[in-house]
Amino acid sequence: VIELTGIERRFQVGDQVVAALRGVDLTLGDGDYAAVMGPSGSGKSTLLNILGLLDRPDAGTYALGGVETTSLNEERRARLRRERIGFIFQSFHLIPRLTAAGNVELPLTLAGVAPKERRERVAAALDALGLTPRAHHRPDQLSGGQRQRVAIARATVMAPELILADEPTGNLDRASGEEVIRALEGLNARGLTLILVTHDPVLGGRARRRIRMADGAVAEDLCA
Amino acid sequence: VIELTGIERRFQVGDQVVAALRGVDLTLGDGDYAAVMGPSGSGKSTLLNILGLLDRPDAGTYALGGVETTSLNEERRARLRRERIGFIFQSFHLIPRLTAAGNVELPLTLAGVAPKERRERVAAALDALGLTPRAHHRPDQLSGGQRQRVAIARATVMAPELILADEPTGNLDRASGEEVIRALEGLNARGLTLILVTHDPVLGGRARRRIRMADGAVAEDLCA
Ligand SMILES: Nc1ncnc2c1ncn2[C@@H]1O[C@H](COP(=O)(O)OP(=O)(O)OP(=O)(O)O)[C@@H](O)[C@H]1O
Ligand SMILES: Nc1ncnc2c1ncn2[C@@H]1O[C@H](COP(=O)(O)OP(=O)(O)OP(=O)(O)O)[C@@H](O)[C@H]1O
Ligand SMILES: [Mg+2]
Ligand SMILES: [Mg+2]
Repeated sequence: VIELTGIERRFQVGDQVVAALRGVDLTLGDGDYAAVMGPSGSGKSTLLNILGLLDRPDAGTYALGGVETTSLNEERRARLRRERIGFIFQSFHLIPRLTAAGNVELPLTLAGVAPKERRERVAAALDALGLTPRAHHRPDQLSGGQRQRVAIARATVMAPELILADEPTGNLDRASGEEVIRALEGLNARGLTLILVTHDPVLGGRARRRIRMADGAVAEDLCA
Repeated sequence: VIELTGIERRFQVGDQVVAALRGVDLTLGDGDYAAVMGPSGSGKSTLLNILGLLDRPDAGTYALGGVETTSLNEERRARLRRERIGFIFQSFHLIPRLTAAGNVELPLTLAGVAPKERRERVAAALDALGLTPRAHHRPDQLSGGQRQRVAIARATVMAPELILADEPTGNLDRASGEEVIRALEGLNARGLTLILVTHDPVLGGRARRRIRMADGAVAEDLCA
């Protein structure tokens, strides 16, 4: 369902060029469960942003569900992103003026889901992540780990076909982290493709597919 | 050097009151090395914010280096904070328009350190955390772990007497995390008091003093 070929991504800072991705090839099937690991700065978030249609490569192609995405216009990419992808950002990107419940509800509202169904799905998503007592708190009234869980609830409430999670347990204790992973693995068991970036080798070891990055390239790509 | 007595902190959200800290007593000596652990939402960041003079308790007292801080006015608290405390935030709080070097330099400039010495100290702090190649990148041009390391460099460049670190390795791979901990432990070895909030039990196990929080109170307080 995911096919990356020859992906390159460079950033310019002043007169310096950073080669964030230097030729990445990657193929994943429907329902795969992959962990992407590697040192700080090795290109994991850059890779995820390209997979999530949030960024375009400077070279190479990306086919998602058979659709060649790099040649699509912004509007079609945005629609594909909304309809098919749930993204959990390394820095959460919650909407400050909305409550936890409001943040989780937003993608449902944008997708035209009816109010009664929205309320039920938001309640279920918050409950699955232990957030019910904090539903009416805004992000600045939440702990770091609570914000992270809101970001996860928002990405999963639409049951997208692809979930991209950038360090989903970085701010969580062992118990909350396990709850999150169980929730994400539950979605994967129902057919969703799951790609996690993580620094936690215990978490990485649970994935069936393990991809290790170094310096903008794939150093290792194994099936467990 | 730190004496907390009967610390309470409550937050109001709508008609709900959250008891973030419910009566915390804590005494730490000069040069101590403590880890604060506990579930997401148990009050760790709230405790650190009070220790860092970023927040005031609703009840109880906090003496820092013999100075009773809760009765001081805002201006004196701000000065004490600038002069004595280095804070590494769970969400970094870097200044978006400044580069990595600019962010690290800021506390030195505010303290009136001369330009030549500032440049040397910034270069040393960046180098200690592997950030030299990214000195001229702004936060939005850095990876998550690089931003975290800039936050650490900024907090430590002033060699404050107290360092408060809220999950300093949450976004770092094992190797970068060890570099950070070595840098922080090096400062502690030179007499700085170090308090880390962490979800990583390996990291927590290195501290000489281990404090576990649950539901806004200290559940356990051990010397290793
Ligand atoms: N400004 C605020 N307004 C309302 N509630 C708050 C506020 N700040 C924190 N809280 C609540 O107080 C509790 C403690 O928050 P705190 O940030 O100290 O937790 P924590 O132990 O640092 O958690 P984590 O490990 O997730 O970072 C949480 O339940 C949180 O929802
Ligand atoms: N917008 C940008 N402009 C310039 N350089 C960038 C930009 N975004 C990322 N980089 C650089 O590209 C490299 C890869 O960044 P990326 O965020 O993908 O790393 P990462 O593997 O996610 O790291 P971490 O584990 O620290 O989150 C880094 O060295 C970073 O400094
Ligand atoms: Mg990253
Ligand atoms: Mg916290």
